[in-house]
Amino acid sequence: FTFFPGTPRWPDHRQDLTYGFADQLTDEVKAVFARAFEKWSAVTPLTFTPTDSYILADIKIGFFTGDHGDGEPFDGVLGTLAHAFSPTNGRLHLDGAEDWVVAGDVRTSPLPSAVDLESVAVHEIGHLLGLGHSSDENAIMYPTISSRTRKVELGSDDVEGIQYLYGSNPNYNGSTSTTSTHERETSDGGVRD
Amino acid sequence: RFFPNITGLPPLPFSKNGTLAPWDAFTKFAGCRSGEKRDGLAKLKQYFNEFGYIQNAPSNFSDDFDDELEKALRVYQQNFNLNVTGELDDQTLQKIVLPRCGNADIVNGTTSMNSGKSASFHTTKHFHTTEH
Repeated sequence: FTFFPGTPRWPDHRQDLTYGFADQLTDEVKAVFARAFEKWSAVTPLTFTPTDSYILADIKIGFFTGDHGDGEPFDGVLGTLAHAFSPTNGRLHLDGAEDWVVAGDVRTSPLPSAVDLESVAVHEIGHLLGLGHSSDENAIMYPTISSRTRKVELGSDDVEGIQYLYGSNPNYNGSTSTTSTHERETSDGGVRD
Repeated sequence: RFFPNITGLPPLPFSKNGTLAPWDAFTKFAGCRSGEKRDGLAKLKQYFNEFGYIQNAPSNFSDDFDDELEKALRVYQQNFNLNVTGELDDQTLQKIVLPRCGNADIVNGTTSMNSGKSASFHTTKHFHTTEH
């Protein structure tokens, strides 16, 4: 796991965060983001609550196409899928040109450019909270994801990284759905962090 | 475009307008190595600049496979656990053309991912986790 330069994080007095949407989205799409936030709140003391006020929200989520004013234009179908800013900026932008799948098994999609929204949302929330990209291919914070791929569970690398920043959720039982730290260190001689 | 139901997806051959993804054209550089010149290589340099692998971008990149591109390529290969060849081999190109997050892998010249981990960092963490 890595952090942004200077290791920015949400301060202790701002750990109950709100999020809002720039667009009129269906409840089904909003539910995708709710599930994505739950992945991170399950392992940290952070909480995430939806709000109707986009302006006042700590985390501002929007779908944009092309040049949308932040100096990082989107490039149409596939290529760059989304980006997010480091704490405490709170902006999460997704490429509105993508073919976002919000339900069903994206792996069986007849559309080769179909992208699983929840997978990308979990990754981008990691950036919002302070994580950079990881070289661990099992980690959510690995930079690439193929189309028609679903990857929504935090890896042990993600959990170690985010808990370094915020500590653990008191209810977290220490298990992740991917390879455990012990297993990984056994397999590679314990060299990697 | 949202697809709430997977069965609602139209059976198109590729993207909805039939064009290739933005970086698919890079596959034509397969086998390209230092010292060569290929049309469009400047776009690959822009890609590496966008994701932090080439700093201090000039106003126009050249189509030359120069030392700067080779260096960027080596760091990229290290970050993505690829064989560090400094060449545009098939394995590397297959990774480059994948859809990805727009955030840079290297921010403000501060290396991250595999390429930024020093030996001392490894050692410290290793002892820590062993003790634990």
